[in-house]
Amino acid sequence: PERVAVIGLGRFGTSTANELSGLGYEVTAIDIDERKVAAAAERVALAAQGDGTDEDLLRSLHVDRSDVGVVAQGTNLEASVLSTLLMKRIGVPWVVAKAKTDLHGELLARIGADRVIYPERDAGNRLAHSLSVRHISDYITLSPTSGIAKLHAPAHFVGQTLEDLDIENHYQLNLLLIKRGQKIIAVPSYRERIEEGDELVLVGPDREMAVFTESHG
Amino acid sequence: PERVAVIGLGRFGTSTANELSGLGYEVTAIDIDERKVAAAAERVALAAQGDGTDEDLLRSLHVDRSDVGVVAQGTNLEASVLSTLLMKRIGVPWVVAKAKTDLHGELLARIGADRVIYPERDAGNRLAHSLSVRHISDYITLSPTSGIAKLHAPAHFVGQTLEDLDIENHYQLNLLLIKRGQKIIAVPSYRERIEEGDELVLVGPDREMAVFTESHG
Ligand SMILES: Nc1ncnc2c1ncn2[C@@H]1O[C@H](COP(=O)(O)OP(=O)(O)OP(=O)(O)O)[C@@H](O)[C@H]1O
Ligand SMILES: Nc1ncnc2c1ncn2[C@@H]1O[C@H](COP(=O)(O)OP(=O)(O)OP(=O)(O)O)[C@@H](O)[C@H]1O
Repeated sequence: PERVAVIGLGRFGTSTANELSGLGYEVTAIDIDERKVAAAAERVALAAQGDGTDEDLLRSLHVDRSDVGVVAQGTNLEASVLSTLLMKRIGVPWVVAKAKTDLHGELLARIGADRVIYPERDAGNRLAHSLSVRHISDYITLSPTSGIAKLHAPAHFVGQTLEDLDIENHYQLNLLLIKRGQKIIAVPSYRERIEEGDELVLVGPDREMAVFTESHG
Repeated sequence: PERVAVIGLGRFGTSTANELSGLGYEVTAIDIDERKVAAAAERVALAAQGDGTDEDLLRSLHVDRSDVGVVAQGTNLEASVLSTLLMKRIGVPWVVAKAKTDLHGELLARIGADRVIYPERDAGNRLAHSLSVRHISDYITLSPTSGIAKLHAPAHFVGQTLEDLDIENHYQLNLLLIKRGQKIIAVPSYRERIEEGDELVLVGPDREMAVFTESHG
């Protein structure tokens, strides 16, 4: 997608708008609070002060031509639902909305949100999974009991080859790739030697991941 | 780690406590609000009503024996900082705290938090990265311009072998693994044939990931 409209510049909306701008998207950011608009103006293509539940405003800002809409205002449930409905109505193909509660999220899904995000709940989930693998900053869930995790290579791995380490047999985990500084070594060969500072991306059952980090974290 | 103490049962704290309990951890959950405690009691090992800034309370609940402490109360900055400091003081080796603002987070880091979490900001970040790969529900950042993403196999991939698809050369992306129902095929062979419903885990530059999904999303 090229164009993204973000309604609401709280922490979630601001982070979304800024990151998307950094990735090269054309971002239109709307907030009812002039100071939020001013703060965003330096980072996004177009920052406008106004009410995200105002259809005329959205059309005048060409939100109908956006590829993606993000309703990042979550406290006012009615406004959040209205903005979501409006964006779908004026033809935005993919609308993401932030929800504060399950009920709020269900409501958003029913009126057309293509994806609902629960930042606090998702963060708790991720933290729970990453706690068993304490230096993990990222985790992808594959199933309720397994996933992909990125973590720092244990100290005593350094200097050893993948053949020596035989991760698959010793730990029932697969090493998918090594990140070494800026370099990414996908599907490393058995001759690859681990270096200080390497980050390993492993896949496997949570239990095995936990065993791995507890003995090597 | 085996034992985790969670102070504050908002959405982030509740999700952390519940998910950790589900993963087999012994969770002690503390909240000043009796109703939150009652709601958590069915899911965690020990739920106690009380103030997370009360050292005697923490010691009486054996929080000093926890492997990890989570300060999931973020609105009251002073209490959040106090709880964090206390947990470190009584000997909890790894303390994670949630922050509402950068300043709050910096404060927490300075007084000893081992990790600070910004749920809203992180969610905005993830959304930004996943928007360019619209069906992605998970993403691991490897660098500011590349990462690992899990996404549904494009329709026209179905029935083709990895050799036919030659993803590496056509898309400058590496296929790390295929998730097929409950099965995980790590480092798939070139003879592997894509099936309907397969989820692909790819790694590469954001730009290439975006090209891939825009032409195949
Ligand atoms: N009707 C509206 N139209 C446009 N912007 C709005 C509207 N109502 C509120 N906002 C703006 O939305 C932003 C986010 O509001 P919200 O109350 O959802 O905060 P929040 O949920 O705490 O956000 P976050 O958690 O992402 O920091 C605020 O900057 C606010 O000014
Ligand atoms: N001093 C305290 N000791 C223990 N629990 C507390 C204390 N102060 C607040 N709490 C509890 O912490 C929980 C989370 O509070 P907070 O105000 O941080 O909510 P929040 O930041 O909106 O949470 P979330 O965003 O995770 O839903 C509440 O359930 C509240 O009762």
